[in-house]
Amino acid sequence: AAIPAPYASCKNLCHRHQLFINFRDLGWHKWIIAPKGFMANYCHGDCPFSMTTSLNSSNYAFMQALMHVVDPAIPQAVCIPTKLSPISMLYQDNDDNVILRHYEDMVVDECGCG
Amino acid sequence: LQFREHVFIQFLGLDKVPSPQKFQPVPYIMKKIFQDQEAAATTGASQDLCYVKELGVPGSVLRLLPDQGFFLYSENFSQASSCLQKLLYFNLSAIKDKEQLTMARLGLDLGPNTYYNLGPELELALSLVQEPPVWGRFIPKPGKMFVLQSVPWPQGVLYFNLLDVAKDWHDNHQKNLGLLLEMLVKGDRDTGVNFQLEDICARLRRSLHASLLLVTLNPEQCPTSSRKRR
Repeated sequence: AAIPAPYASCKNLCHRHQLFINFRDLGWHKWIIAPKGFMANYCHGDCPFSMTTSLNSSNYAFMQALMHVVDPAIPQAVCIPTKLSPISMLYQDNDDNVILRHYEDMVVDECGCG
Repeated sequence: LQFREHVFIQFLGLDKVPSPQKFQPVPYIMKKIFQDQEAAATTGASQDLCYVKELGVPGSVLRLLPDQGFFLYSENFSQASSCLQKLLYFNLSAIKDKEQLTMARLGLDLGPNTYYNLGPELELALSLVQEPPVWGRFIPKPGKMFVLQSVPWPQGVLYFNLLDVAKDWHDNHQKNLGLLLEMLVKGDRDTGVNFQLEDICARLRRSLHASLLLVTLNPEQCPTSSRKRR
């Protein structure tokens, strides 16, 4: 029989949260030509056992969530990025070179329990 | 934040936070490549981050190096119609040893390509500087000449493929002594308009702008196996 898992409200469940990184906030606008910032996002939220079957989870997260119910000393599965994408950056270095480069895994597209 | 910033700066392949005095002009091609990548990221289209389709070469990093050379003046110009001589120097130290050069394109911008600035035909010569300058000798001894061509003026931007030269410089930093650019006026016989040599050369010196566009491939980010698969 399914073990009654504590009810978790939707907004607390693991999902992607918006996070726009504005390079001006970091003082990097003085050397980054473009973009002015980018939507990086982040993952946050609970991974209760009841949701691991639907929350884009991995098998071991399922087992970990199951074991957490049996023995709470075992930590819950955690909310992590499951799909990431790159960004391109145009910036100037200390030798006045203009550089165009892509950086992998800078934007969180999807989250899941891992 | 300082510490974490340093980590991110290293991640960017830099050793410290850049503090440029003024932004260099960004060439059209780099803006276009950047905008194409932004558009692809927005639509979620798959991108091959190891190939620069706009230039048709494998690569993951583009760099535009400004010329750090200087004009050379010597009384005994080799020829009466010699207009300008410039040492062109590009600092390749930003390129890591593990990076492979896949493109090195020299751009010589001779000024606006408009016919309001009609000028005489020019002759352009590019030579490698293969010996360090000797004290007291104004003009470095030109080595192998690899470009000699006539250029109707105004001409806009001229491009030259420097891949072999840049690879040699990248493999052996001491060899990078720059290039010698010489420009002669081929006279005004064709146009029939009398040109004042000095004015022409002064205008050319003012408008000349040289830069080197480099594309490199980082084998750690772009293993050649994926290249073959593609």
